[in-house]
Amino acid sequence: LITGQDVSKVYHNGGVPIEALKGVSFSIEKEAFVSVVGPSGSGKTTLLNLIGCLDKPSGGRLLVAGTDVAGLGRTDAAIFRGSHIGFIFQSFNLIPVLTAYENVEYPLIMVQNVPAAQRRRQVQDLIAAVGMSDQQTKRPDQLSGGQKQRVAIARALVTHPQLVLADEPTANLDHDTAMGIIRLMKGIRKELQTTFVFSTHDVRIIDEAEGIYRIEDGLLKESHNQGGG
Amino acid sequence: LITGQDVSKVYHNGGVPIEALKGVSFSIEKEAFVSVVGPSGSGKTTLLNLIGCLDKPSGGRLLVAGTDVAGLGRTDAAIFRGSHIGFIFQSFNLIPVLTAYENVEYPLIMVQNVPAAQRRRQVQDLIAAVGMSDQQTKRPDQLSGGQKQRVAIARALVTHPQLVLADEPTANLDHDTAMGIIRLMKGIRKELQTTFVFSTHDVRIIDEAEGIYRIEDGLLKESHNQGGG
Ligand SMILES: Nc1ncnc2c1ncn2[C@@H]1O[C@H](COP(=O)(O)OP(=O)(O)OP(=O)(O)O)[C@@H](O)[C@H]1O
Ligand SMILES: Nc1ncnc2c1ncn2[C@@H]1O[C@H](COP(=O)(O)OP(=O)(O)OP(=O)(O)O)[C@@H](O)[C@H]1O
Ligand SMILES: [Mg+2]
Ligand SMILES: [Mg+2]
Repeated sequence: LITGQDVSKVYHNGGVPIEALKGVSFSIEKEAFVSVVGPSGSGKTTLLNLIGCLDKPSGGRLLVAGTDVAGLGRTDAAIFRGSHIGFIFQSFNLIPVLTAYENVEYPLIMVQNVPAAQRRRQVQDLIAAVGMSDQQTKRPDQLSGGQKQRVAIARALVTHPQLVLADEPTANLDHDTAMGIIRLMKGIRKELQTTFVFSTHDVRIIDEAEGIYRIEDGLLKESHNQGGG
Repeated sequence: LITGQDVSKVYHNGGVPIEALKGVSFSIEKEAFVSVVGPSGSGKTTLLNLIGCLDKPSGGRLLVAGTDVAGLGRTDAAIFRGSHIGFIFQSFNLIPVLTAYENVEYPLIMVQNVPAAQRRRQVQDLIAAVGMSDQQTKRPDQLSGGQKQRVAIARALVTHPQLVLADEPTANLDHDTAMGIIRLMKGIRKELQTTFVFSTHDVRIIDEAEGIYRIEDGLLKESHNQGGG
């Protein structure tokens, strides 16, 4: 589903250029359930942002579902993202003025234009699946860290995307809640043939991943498959 | 150092009142290195916010370093906090317009009025101790998740507080970086007789904690000590 050829990213912020990715090449198949691991600051979020069309590579080629995403203009990138990708951000990025329910509903309105009755079913199903039914009328500032994280997870999954990019999705979750989320994702992967790519330090996810890609200092150090989970 | 007697917290936000803490009683000694654990939404952040004078209990008594913190007015609470407590927030709460260096320096200027030369030494020592020397001129939006977390850690420790409240301080850190942070904190606890209270799901911290307080649904379910680490 995803092929990267010598993908690089350099941040220019007025000072010394920062090479976050120094030319990585990789391939991730459809329906994969894989994880990118590596030390803090090694380039994981950068890589996910590029695959997810939230940023552009400085060099190299990046194909996602057959599309060269580096070549997309801003509007086309947003349309492509909305049609294919669910993203769970490391910092959640919930909309402060919307309730938990409305945050999850948002992409169905703004991006996919789903009819109201179907929309309601899809939102309620995902909110229940992440254990947030009792909390759905709250705004983000009224939720705990792990509750916000679960709203972010529900929002990424509600559009039934082809590809889910999950940046540290369980960092704020206790063991049982995290395992529930991992099971939910495995179920969705099986039922909807969804591809999941995680960036994570969480051994609970790493243990379930069927492929591990290790990034260190902007370089892909190794990748290998392990038995299915 | 900290004594809580039947501490409760009810959030009123226009709807049904939320009982985040339903009367917890506990005691934490000076120089403790302990952890509060529990499911997502169980009341951990709420408890730390009360101990740290960032919020007030709805009921009960809470003594921190001999002071009844529930009775403090806003200004006195801020002064008490600045004089005694370092807080590592679950969402980091860095100041977006300041660099990493300036974020760490901030409490020394605004709260403790430390002279420039001494201030520079203290800030550089902590920034080096959390492995952020190379990144100190960046603003928060130019840092990775784990890098922001480490800036938040340095900022909480730079004032040499009597009590450190650390809410999920290693959630975004890889194993080696997290172990380095835990060692740093153990060292500070020994050298400065600092008390550390963590709220965490991270077994790496739980394994090092010498006391565990378990919260579930706003109630303290159990507390017990385990061997030193
Ligand atoms: N401002 C608020 N208004 C209403 N309810 C709140 C508010 N803050 C927290 N709560 C609720 O109080 C309960 C406890 O929240 P708290 O943040 O203490 O949980 P937590 O144990 O830290 O969870 P996590 O592990 O997910 O960070 C939760 O159900 C939460 O939704
Ligand atoms: N906007 C930016 N400007 C400058 N440098 C940046 C920017 N964003 C990230 N970086 C740098 O690029 C490197 C990689 O960042 P990235 O966020 O991809 O790391 P990460 O592997 O996700 O780390 P973590 O595990 O801490 O989340 C880091 O050194 C970071 O400081
Ligand atoms: Mg990251
Ligand atoms: Mg919390």
